[in-house]
Amino acid sequence: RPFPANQPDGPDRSHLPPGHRDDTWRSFERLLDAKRGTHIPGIGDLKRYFARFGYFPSPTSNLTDNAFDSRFESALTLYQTRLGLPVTSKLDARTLSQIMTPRCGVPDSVNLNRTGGVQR
Amino acid sequence: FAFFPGEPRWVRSGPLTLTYAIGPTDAVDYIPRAEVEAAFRRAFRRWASVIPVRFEETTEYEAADVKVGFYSGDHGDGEPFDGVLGVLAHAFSPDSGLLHLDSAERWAVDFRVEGSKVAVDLESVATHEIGHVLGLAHSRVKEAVMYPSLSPRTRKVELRVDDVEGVQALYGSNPNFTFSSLFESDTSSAPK
Repeated sequence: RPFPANQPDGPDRSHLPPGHRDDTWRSFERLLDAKRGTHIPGIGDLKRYFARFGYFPSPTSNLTDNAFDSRFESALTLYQTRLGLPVTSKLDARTLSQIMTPRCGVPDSVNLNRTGGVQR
Repeated sequence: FAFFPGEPRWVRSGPLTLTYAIGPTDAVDYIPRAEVEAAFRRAFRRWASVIPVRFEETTEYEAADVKVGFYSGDHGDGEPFDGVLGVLAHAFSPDSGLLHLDSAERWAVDFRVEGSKVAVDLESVATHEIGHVLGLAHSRVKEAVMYPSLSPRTRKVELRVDDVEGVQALYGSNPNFTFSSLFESDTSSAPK
């Protein structure tokens, strides 16, 4: 079902950074407080984000669905560990804030061959 | 700190000198080219102060070891830029020497002059990307220059212990460098 992001009793967004209408990753804020077992529009985009930056083992995996499944949870946990965040395995405000922060395009994983153009 | 797979680094016989060139800056014509050059000069100097590597600016772009350029969208290296914020820049491991900045960003060299809420500090990003050019991957240390993210209107240009130890593991130490020259707060947490 749709995430109740715009309802009065929805998630507390006070910890998220102020946004800008052109911000590439601003739409991720709708995922606040999502956890395993939910289906939310936008999770697929976040899966592709994680794949791009080295948190899914294979970038060719099916990353189009919006399920917060165990593979996504593993990627999220790895992200929280690598970025020095509290490991909650949830899309808490601090984690989402970090995800939405502008960053370098080089993947964080140092084990994948696509990292940083080593092959080029 | 972390390295790329295989720990690639620049290798030359004798003292290591790398040339760098900055491509056209028309995409950021709201910043005088001289100020773009000055920001990169400071960024390269910071790394050179801790390792025995010299960086020389050149106007011969194609022949330069390190090629700096502003690009937008798909620019032919398989890693298209994505517009305002999101990905700010990327660079490639040794000895590629490619350092690309997203021209869609509102780059700033002085936040007292640049008022945009989404302005990104050019020197901070340049310092980070030069770390990749030298062979450093992303660090988990939030204070380190090599941490992957940078908020708008934030300046992070000073190398931290983690950055210095990483790059010195690749190239050795500049004989003139001492850890006491880093921030006092940084040296107090140095493990060695």
